[in-house]
Amino acid sequence: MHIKKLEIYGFKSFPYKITLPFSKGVTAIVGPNGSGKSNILDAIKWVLGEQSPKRLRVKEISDLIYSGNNDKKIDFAEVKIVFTHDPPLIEKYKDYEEITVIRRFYRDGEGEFFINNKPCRLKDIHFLFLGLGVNPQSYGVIDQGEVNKFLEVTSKERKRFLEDLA
Amino acid sequence: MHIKKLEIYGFKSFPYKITLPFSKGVTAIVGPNGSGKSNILDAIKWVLGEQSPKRLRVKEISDLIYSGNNDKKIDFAEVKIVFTHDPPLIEKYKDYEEITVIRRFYRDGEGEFFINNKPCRLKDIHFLFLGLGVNPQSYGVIDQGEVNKFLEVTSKERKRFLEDLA
Amino acid sequence: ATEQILTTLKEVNLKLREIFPLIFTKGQAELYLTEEDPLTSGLDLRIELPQREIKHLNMLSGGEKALCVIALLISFYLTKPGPFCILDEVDAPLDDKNSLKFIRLLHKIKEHSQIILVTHNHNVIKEVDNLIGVTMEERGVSKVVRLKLESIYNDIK
Amino acid sequence: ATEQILTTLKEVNLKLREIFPLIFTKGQAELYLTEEDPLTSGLDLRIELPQREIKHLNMLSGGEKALCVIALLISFYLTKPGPFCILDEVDAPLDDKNSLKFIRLLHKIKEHSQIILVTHNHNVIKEVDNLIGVTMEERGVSKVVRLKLESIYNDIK
Ligand SMILES: Nc1ncnc2c1ncn2[C@@H]1O[C@H](COP(=O)(O)OP(=O)(O)OP(=O)(O)O)[C@@H](O)[C@H]1O
Ligand SMILES: Nc1ncnc2c1ncn2[C@@H]1O[C@H](COP(=O)(O)OP(=O)(O)OP(=O)(O)O)[C@@H](O)[C@H]1O
Ligand SMILES: [Mg+2]
Ligand SMILES: [Mg+2]
Repeated sequence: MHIKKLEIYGFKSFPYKITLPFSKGVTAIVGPNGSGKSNILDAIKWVLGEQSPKRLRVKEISDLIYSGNNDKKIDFAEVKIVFTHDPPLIEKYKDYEEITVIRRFYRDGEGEFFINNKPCRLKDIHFLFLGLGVNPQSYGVIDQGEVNKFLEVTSKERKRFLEDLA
Repeated sequence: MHIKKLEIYGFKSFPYKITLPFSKGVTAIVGPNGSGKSNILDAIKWVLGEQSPKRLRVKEISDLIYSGNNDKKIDFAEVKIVFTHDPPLIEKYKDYEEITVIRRFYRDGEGEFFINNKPCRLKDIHFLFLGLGVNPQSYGVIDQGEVNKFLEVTSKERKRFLEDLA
Repeated sequence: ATEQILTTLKEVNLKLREIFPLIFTKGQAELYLTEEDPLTSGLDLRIELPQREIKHLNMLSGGEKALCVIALLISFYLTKPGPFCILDEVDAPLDDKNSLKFIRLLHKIKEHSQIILVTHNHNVIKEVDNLIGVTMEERGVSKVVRLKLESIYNDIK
Repeated sequence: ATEQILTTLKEVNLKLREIFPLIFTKGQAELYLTEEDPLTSGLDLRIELPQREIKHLNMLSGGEKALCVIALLISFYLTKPGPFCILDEVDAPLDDKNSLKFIRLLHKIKEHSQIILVTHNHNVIKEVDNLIGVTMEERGVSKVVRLKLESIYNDIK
């Protein structure tokens, strides 16, 4: 299983819909300071169910929606992620070669979630990713400037990573 | 006034005495990871009067003394710094074209301080550097990994930097 | 659950024994539980480097700390490959030699795990499989460009 | 003391008005007191970038934050030059273009202040006045080598 595609619209510095194809192996995202690289990683974390404003580098969740001088009025932020699902890992979706998850957030505070285009709740998304062994707070997601965090947290917090693994 | 020379002996990863000539302008210290670059900056902060183990990246002050498999038994750490003093800034030392400060620390916990080879106390060193406008905790000393600290501290802490300047 | 933690710990340490010396020549590292009971215990790391006494991890340099974390990350992924791994400029503290070691180690786990990383480091960019470029031509608006490895390389030179 | 804080703040902001747009094209930044009384007040930074709304500093990227700090540092040193300035890998988050801006700005304050910096960045190394090399040939023992600018440059290529 791997990420096949990511679509971002209205999220942070992306007022226009962009599509990012991903493939297996090692992919580097490169570009000048402030161009939007970490914002792409935030989009992935968010669609995987991340809820903490601090980990998404915003004060309030509404700051995730694009705001700028662009005359286009952006009402909502949406991220779509497409995973390959061959061989199938989740019983419920065994007939699907791909799994698509969409997360949307409106200015009025409403949020919407979809799995394979069927509306669902955030809980369902968490449940799905748990089954796939995917967790935006796992030891495999290291934020900018936090590489030494594993060594600097308390030994009890560090053990949580081992439990993730077990 | 600028740093003319630095001598380090028995401090952190320097069991043998080394001499570092410095000149005006911009000097870069370069070398592989773990080679001792930040240790040189720690030596400068320490001889300027830094007392906090945390800012010197040790648990206890005795960790400043070299410890390794080297058969040479190192009993103390010593750092000597030589400043130019032309035109003279400090009345007391107006006849000296250079000012030399030495700081020493023995394994038994004793510390010794010298200004122009005359024994003095830590208070005298602090006083001297205050007069020269030198402070190891000023906004002009930025530790590794702490570049964004100025933006991330509280606004009251940030104001202290402005007071430094005033 | 206790059983599982102990077995996993043993497996990670086995991998760490293999990976750590690739980063720190003749070095050794080991994760250990701070108390008897695995359920309430903490987890610490002990490191040995030849002819050096590492009394505590804070003595390590900025780059050495990052290398330890990378060695642990790879050992975790070799023990239980997660579907993907997302790294945002973890190579920033590394020198030329170690940034090459970093990217070459990542290739060891790419068989089972997809790796997405952000970097400014040319040593790393040269050795990845795919590149995605991001720019901000119009102020405040991010755009994505599909890059060919050779084209980015020409820009840099 | 109150008087002094207010005058110094004005002077720093004057310099910031000159320096900030050199780093962020058409950008503006200003330090301001959070309360009436300068003695008890805090100090905050307001930033404007063209066609962007910076609601709070946390929206800035890692590199943009470092550039703000560098702009402030230079403005402080232009207001009251301290005898020296010691920077340990502050350029680590910067891309190629901005690391060149960084070292060129440092040259603006070197007239009155001695600058000592640690870096792994080749763009920066190329533009300094003096180089000091540090190595650890014998395990655990640091040695210092006087480097000629051209010699380090050959190593890198
Ligand atoms: N809601 C938003 N609307 C518009 N722009 C936003 C929003 N949130 C963040 N930004 C912009 O995104 C930019 C930061 O992007 P990001 O952190 O992804 O940069 P980066 O490419 O990772 O850069 P670096 O290399 O410096 O880390 C900031 O300049 C910020 O103004
Ligand atoms: N008291 C001591 N005795 C012997 N060695 C020490 C002592 N204190 C620190 N060291 C060694 O110094 C090394 C770290 O040096 P330093 O932090 O200066 O590296 P650096 O050149 O800044 O590297 P980086 O580029 O990774 O930041 C460590 O490997 C540590 O073992
Ligand atoms: Mg970033
Ligand atoms: Mg260092």
